Amino acid sequence: WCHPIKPKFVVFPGDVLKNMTDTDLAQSYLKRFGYMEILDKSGHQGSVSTSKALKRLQNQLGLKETGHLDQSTMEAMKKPRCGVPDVRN
Amino acid sequence: YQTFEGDLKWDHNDVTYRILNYSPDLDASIIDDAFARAFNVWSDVTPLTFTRLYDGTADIMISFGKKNHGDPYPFDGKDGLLAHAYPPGEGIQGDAHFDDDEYWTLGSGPAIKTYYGNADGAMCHFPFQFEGKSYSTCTSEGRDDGLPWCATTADYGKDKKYGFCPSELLFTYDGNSDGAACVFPFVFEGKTYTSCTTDGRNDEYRWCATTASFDQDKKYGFCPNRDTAVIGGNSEGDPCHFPFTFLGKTYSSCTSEGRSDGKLWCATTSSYDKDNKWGFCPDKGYSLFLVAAHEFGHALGLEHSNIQDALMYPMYKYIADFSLNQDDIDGIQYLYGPKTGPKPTPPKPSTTTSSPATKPTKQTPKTTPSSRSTTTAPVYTPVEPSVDPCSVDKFDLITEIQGELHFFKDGYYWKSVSGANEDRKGPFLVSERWPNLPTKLDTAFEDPLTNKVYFFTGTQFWVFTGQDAMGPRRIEKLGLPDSLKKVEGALQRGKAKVLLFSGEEYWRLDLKTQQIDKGYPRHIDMTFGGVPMDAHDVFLYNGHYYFCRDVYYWRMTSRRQVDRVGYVYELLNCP
Repeated sequence: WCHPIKPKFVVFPGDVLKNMTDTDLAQSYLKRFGYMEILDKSGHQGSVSTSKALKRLQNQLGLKETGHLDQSTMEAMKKPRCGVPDVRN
Repeated sequence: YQTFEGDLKWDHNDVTYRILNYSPDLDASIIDDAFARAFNVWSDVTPLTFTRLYDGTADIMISFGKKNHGDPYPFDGKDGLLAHAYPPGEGIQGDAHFDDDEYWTLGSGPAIKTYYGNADGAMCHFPFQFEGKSYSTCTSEGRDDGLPWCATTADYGKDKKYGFCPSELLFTYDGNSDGAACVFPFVFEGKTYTSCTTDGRNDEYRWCATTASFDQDKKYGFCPNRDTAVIGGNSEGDPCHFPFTFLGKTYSSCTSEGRSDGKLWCATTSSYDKDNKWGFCPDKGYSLFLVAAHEFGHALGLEHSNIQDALMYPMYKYIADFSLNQDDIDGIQYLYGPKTGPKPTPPKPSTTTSSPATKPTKQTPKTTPSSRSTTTAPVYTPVEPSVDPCSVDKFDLITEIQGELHFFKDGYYWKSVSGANEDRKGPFLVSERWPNLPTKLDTAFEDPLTNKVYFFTGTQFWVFTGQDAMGPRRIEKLGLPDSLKKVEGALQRGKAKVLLFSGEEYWRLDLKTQQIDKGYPRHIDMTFGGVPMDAHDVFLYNGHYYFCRDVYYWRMTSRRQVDRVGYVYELLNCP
């Protein structure tokens, strides 16, 4: 048995993925789809913690509400989707 | 369901729309039809009517674009964001934009309408036979003018039905040339071009001149995508070049090497290392109809729903036989009310005394007893398909049983045979062949020595000898840790060992002792480099190890080298 091959990842020209880390991807996703900036009852906009934003996302997508960046949440974030934000603000 | 703040809605029921441009992926008539059907989804349940305008300003302006396409929300290349739309209102409000870096189809692979030929514009039939060879794409074989063509039935030799496939040699779209074909070579700003180009444009659309000199005549059109063309990358519209070299290695098929996202790509010249020209390989694509129906929901005033089966759920999912979820109906009727007027009635069969209408009866196949065998193998009859296996994006489990690959999903299974140029069989009911198993299964394997089949779900497993089952038993009985939630994959090693996979670890089960060997678990990465750590299914097939994640598989040789990445539906012999 030979030694397993270590994968080598390449940034392809024009590729927008740019090898983002899961945390970077999550931050950008939460912001892009309206989970980070929430309007309160008085109409003021404020930031929420990543954990709260994740819980809200998990609730919206019908996932287990852990508040953590677990595997099912990451999988959901990588799925093809509509670009309209999920959270009204 | 949710509506936009302030319940934004159109103040009139006769809503207008206009299609501003077309995608090179589909014929204009297919795009027109997809949009019309998408509007019908909403007009079927509300008093809304939709009228198409061909000029001027419509309520809903529809366009295709890439990346920065003129509003503050750029698209992101292939996959990821597919489209977006604005809530009702003036200006950009109400408009719907579709990302043209996606491969737009009707959701189940290339939808290629033919031109000319003798098939009256019928769609290509893939695969088709021509002179003893099977074709799954358009081809220019058998022609000396280079025009790609396809058969519109399964066998060209038998039916002789064919048409030409979209290509720049046949026609262009949009532009100012009324669909004329490209003229090669043509001159643009003093330079000679022998193929379609994106030069001179900042929207990445490929174009050509329809006379010998654009500089002189200013006549141009956009090039339709050939079905063999790559999607996105930096060579949109060019075909893959096989073989090609990448990091010094030669590839003769699409690969996911070099990518962390598992997407299949190819180089469009003989050397990626030298030219850096590449694109994604065509896949099933996204259903323009389904995405448009969703976007038009926004354009009518609906926000995203958190009901997973609702059309307004934000994630894309292909559904062959689409119907609106009650949540979508409730949402749109909250804004516009229910449809008024009489409901359409289904046509009734005409009956005459000489030809009475009869109910169709179920026909029982006649069986002929075999004279060669005194024992009869059980025959499992396919049931009505509940789901198209070719559109399943994640099977519960895949495993080889008696030389046939079995694909399980929600209590059904399908079978396919490697190398057999035939459709898959099924679906069959799992309960008919392996009684009393739960609907949801995690993994299974066949003991190569005894032909017993082991099934795992959650923390339980069953062992079947024919239809006789032993179990359920708890997986701890095998020596697996009681913290283990499920077994997700199995690889037979020799005749008495099986590797059981869960998460990022695996254990080796001794089938004779029915116990896990010492020294386990081991980390997958230590032994199986280059496969995804989050594979939800692992199985052995034809001497190769397969690791599946969603619709992709990573195939590994017995020397533990990944030699292919492909789509699971290839294993199912899907068209």
